[in-house]
Amino acid sequence: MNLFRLLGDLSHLASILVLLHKIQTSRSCRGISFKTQALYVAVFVARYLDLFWRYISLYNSAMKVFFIGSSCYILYLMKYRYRPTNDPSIDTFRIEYLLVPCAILSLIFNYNFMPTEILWSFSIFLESVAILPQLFMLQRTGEAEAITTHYLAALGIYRALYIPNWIYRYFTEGVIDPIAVTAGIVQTGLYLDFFYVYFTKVLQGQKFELPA
Amino acid sequence: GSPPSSHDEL
Repeated sequence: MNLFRLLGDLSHLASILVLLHKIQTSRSCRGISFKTQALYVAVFVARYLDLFWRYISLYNSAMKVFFIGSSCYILYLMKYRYRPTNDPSIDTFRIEYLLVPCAILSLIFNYNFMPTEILWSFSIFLESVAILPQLFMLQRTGEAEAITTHYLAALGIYRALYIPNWIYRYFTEGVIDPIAVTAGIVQTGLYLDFFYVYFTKVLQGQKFELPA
Repeated sequence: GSPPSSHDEL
């Protein structure tokens, strides 16, 4: 564990708490893509079910349980408790365009051709693009509540912090994980446009609005 | 470097 990874994980944790806070206090999931949230459930289940056969640390296991549990709970809130506030007509990204390529990529790029490793690769590839339905929705509506942008910023910062973590691990431990690094760089890249607007507008107290 | 097979990251 190093500081970059710890702060990255905490940022990931914070993003989920911010999202839960937004939904609970506004009693609404307006502006949140159900498809992105469903993809995160798939990502966490595919990757973290290894907690039944691989023990790393209490920290690692507790985080895995939290990510699976909280993502399922968010899906429940969107699908049942606050269903009327969820508008599927603006959540139109076709997720099969993400699922199918990620499935193919995971069959080609994995560290061992066995179900658990293929699932791990699949989850890494899927996570890197899971935010696209959400960003697509943002692009369509052209604006977002400040709290939604804080959620997205924390989520983007999480993966961005993993990059210095990998560089640090390369020099201190000599390990490199080409699948995670490639997908992680792609994932962080997807946030660059968003980050630009977030840091130049939202953090200056302006509304998050995309140019028409 | 070699790839970590332990998947110790989240």
